[in-house]
Amino acid sequence: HHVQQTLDTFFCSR
Amino acid sequence: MLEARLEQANLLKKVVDAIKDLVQDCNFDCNDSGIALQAMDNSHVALVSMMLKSESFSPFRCDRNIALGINLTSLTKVLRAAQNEDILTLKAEDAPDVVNLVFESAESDRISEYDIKLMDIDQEHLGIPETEYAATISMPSAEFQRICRDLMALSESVSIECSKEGVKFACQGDIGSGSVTLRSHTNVDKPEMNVEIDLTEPVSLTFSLKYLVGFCKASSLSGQVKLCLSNEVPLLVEYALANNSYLRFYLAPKIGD
Repeated sequence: HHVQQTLDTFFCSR
Repeated sequence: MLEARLEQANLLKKVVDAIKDLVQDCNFDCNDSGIALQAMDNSHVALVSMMLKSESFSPFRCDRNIALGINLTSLTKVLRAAQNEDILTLKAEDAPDVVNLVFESAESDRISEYDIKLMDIDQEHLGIPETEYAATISMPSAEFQRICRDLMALSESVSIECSKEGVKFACQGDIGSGSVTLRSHTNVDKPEMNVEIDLTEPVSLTFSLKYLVGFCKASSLSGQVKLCLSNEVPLLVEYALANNSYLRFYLAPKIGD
């Protein structure tokens, strides 16, 4: 099965 | 104070309709360049980014930064009272408790006025890095919507593979598998039907169809949709609006097998 990634991995918090 | 007048309420009605199932409470950040919104869904899988430039309004006035924290369900209830063709004016004070919406019928002398109570929303603001995408696909928004809906009947996920041959949307499910392949295509009479594929390197990524089908609620805002992909980064789905305004969605990819 595929695992859903989250955006936190890619976009930094400002 | 903010005063922003839209020629047609339709634009805001459609934008809110396209995002209300993804995000519930959001800040509409108003400044002299326009009205912007950025919000993630609860599971941090998808992000919506809206920009309505000041040029999309006439007139537009906003002296200082104002964040309007609005519950989209409440906004939807009020916008239902506006006819598509109504002139819509948004108004707020500098430190507002409410946002004021006025709907004016161009044909009759009917003026309706609503106030929505504002909320304090402590929203996480994400920095989205500038990305040179490996593949950019422009296609009819209705075509993208149809592909996503058709493939969702078979599977939860779709792989989007972009190569010199074209772009292939493929899925595998319990009952079988399916795919749709599009190649670059120019329709001189109907440019909205064009398929344009701009590729610097082949890309293959897998995404949740549930989210893509949700993004497609924005299809009525623009005849074309732009998909931007690079390996191992979120997909960008963009609906361009008039005056450089836009509605963008970002979706994190799925990995592994």
